[in-house]
Amino acid sequence: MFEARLAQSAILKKVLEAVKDLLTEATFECSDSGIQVQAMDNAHVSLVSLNLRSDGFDKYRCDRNLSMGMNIGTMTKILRCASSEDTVTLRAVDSPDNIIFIFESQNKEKLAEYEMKLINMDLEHLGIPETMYSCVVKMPSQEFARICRDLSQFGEAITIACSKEGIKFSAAGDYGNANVKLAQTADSDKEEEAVLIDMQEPVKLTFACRYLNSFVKATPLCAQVKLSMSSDVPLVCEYQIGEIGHIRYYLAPKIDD
Amino acid sequence: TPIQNDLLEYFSLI
Repeated sequence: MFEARLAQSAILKKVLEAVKDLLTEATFECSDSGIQVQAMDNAHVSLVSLNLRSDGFDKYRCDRNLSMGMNIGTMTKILRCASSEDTVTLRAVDSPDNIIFIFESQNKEKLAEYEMKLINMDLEHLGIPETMYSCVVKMPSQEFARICRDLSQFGEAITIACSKEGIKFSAAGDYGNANVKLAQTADSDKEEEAVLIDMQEPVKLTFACRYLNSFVKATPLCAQVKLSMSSDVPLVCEYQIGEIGHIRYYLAPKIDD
Repeated sequence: TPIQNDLLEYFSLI
């Protein structure tokens, strides 16, 4: 028996919105410690790594480890049927063909059940080596989303250059070029508005706008985003999910031919 | 123009 309950479906709704552009299907691995998803996009350029800890749920029970293949499009449609304040419960038997989503309104007067067929998927896991990153930047997630959106108008790629002075995003295309520089905030009262740079050595990397613009769909999950970069390794773009876990996106850089 | 690298260049399947 697997059962996981969240007091408000809003978190799960936001998680689905944050992955649906990149993934069509994904395996949800459920164990005593929580729910994990690791999946690459079809082009093998980016990877989504989602971790929801069991202690972050209002109720969590997982008698046997389960790997449930889910269609992300269908799951997104089902989650859109829930109000943000509804309680959501995921339920499956030990060797499931289906998973049930149960939405209960706050006043308990409305109870909705949606059953979704699971799909058989080959489980492909990637070994991600422990990496000490040259630059780790924490910045407001809305600012990052804004910069990705703005610079996407100028080219297909954004170059991120990070040094002690700050972080610079730039894009160039047929119509011109653009760059946005953010300095490290000196003494931000509000943690959420801070730009913090932890730099061992400067880095300069180029990434496809298309993927960055998919990652920033996670913006509603967290006020801050963490970008970890080293020369010639994938970018890690991380959003905390309240007290329950995190979503990390890995993105292979564009390299000079 | 820079070309898009594959994630599998960095991470291995396990």
